[in-house]
Amino acid sequence: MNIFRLAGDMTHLFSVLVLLLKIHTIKSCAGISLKTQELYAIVFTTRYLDLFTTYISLYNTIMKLIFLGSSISIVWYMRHHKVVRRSYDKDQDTFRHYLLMLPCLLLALLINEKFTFLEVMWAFSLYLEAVAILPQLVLLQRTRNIDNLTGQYVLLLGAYRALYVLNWIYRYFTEENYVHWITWVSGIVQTLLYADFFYYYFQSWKNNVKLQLPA
Amino acid sequence: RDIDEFHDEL
Repeated sequence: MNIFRLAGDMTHLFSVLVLLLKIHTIKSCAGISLKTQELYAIVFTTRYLDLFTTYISLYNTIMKLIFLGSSISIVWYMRHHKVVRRSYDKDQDTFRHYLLMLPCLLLALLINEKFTFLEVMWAFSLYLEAVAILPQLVLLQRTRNIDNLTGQYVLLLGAYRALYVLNWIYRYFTEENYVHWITWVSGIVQTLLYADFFYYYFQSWKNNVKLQLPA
Repeated sequence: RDIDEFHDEL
């Protein structure tokens, strides 16, 4: 494992911790898109089906369990916790996220590394992850005041994606036969979606004003 | 299968 991959996994882990911190200690999920969180729960459920068939390392297994458990529990808190769910911006979070799933499934059936159930589900999870942040970005655009934890959550997620791109570049040049077009293309699409948000995030940070996205 | 064929990334 190279430093980019490890740093990417750690920023991903921190992003989840920041979100859980917000939910557990402040008892608030204001500014967080339930649609995006539901998509992530589906992404990890469909991607980590190999948890039962393939052992890669203890690190790999533990991280998979953390991402599965945290994404499902975040959805549960936002939907059912009697205090947390009251802070959910339901009226603003209107992205029809289920419409993203069908095209991703069709694409996975057409473009996959191997036409098996696990491989199609793996490809589906990559395509869905690439667009899963969209409801969150739309919600950020509508919520005029974005609190620090929400901003940091998206910042950490974006850092995770960017570090994974560096990891792929590093692996391509250091490992033989390391070519994963599906992972790369969907990962780069996903990273580009964050780039627009970051532009405004850094602008507001530089000018030391509260983050406001253009309508 | 060779280990390279498995998805070792998260």
